[in-house]
Amino acid sequence: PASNLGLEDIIRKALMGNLEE
Amino acid sequence: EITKAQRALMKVIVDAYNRHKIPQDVAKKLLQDQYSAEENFLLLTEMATSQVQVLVEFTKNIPGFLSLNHEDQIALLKGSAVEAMFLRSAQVFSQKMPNGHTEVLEERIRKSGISEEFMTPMFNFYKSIGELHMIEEEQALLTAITILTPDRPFVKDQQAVERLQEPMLEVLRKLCVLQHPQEPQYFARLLGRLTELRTLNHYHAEMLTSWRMN
Repeated sequence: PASNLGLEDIIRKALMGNLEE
Repeated sequence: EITKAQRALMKVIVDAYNRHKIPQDVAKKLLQDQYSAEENFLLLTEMATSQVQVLVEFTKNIPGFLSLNHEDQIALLKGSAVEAMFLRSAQVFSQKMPNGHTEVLEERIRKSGISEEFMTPMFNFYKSIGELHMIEEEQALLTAITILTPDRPFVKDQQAVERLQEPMLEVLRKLCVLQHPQEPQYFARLLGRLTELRTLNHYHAEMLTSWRMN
């Protein structure tokens, strides 16, 4: 799930638009 | 007077601010009772992750943001994530919540292993935000302005960020004059909260280290 990714990983993933954990 | 273009800009920001919120099911978990310190910790981690995702979705709607250099987009989001998170949770705390909810939330945070010396400045900030009684437009614009802070670490093209932040500041200034005619210092007070937010940034880094240790 996203919650154990680092802050920057979550930001990059969300910026690219794929949000699934 | 707020121009037509400024009104349109404000509407885009406020609509995005309302559209991108923490999903109801995640937020509801905060109010379920009886969690251990560990479960509180995991819950707050999940909340923080969700808030960062919501922050990015909101930020994508800020006119001009996606045309910034990609690495600068990352630098701005990374640099403002903690501040935007506290700004948003401060607004949640200051909303009129059904009685008891604020106490449950406060209790939860106090029992999650966060050290006292971090707790006090955080709740003081929530109080000072609450006292401002900001309207939604002010909250949304202040969040956008926080994200578009040109001097975040690793931002290369600061002028490009300033060109995006300037119109936001201008609209917010006019809005404050219209909304708070009897308080000429209101705009300055809002910007003062951004300085307070920066100190929370420092506390937050320390808090994470102490959290990891215990």
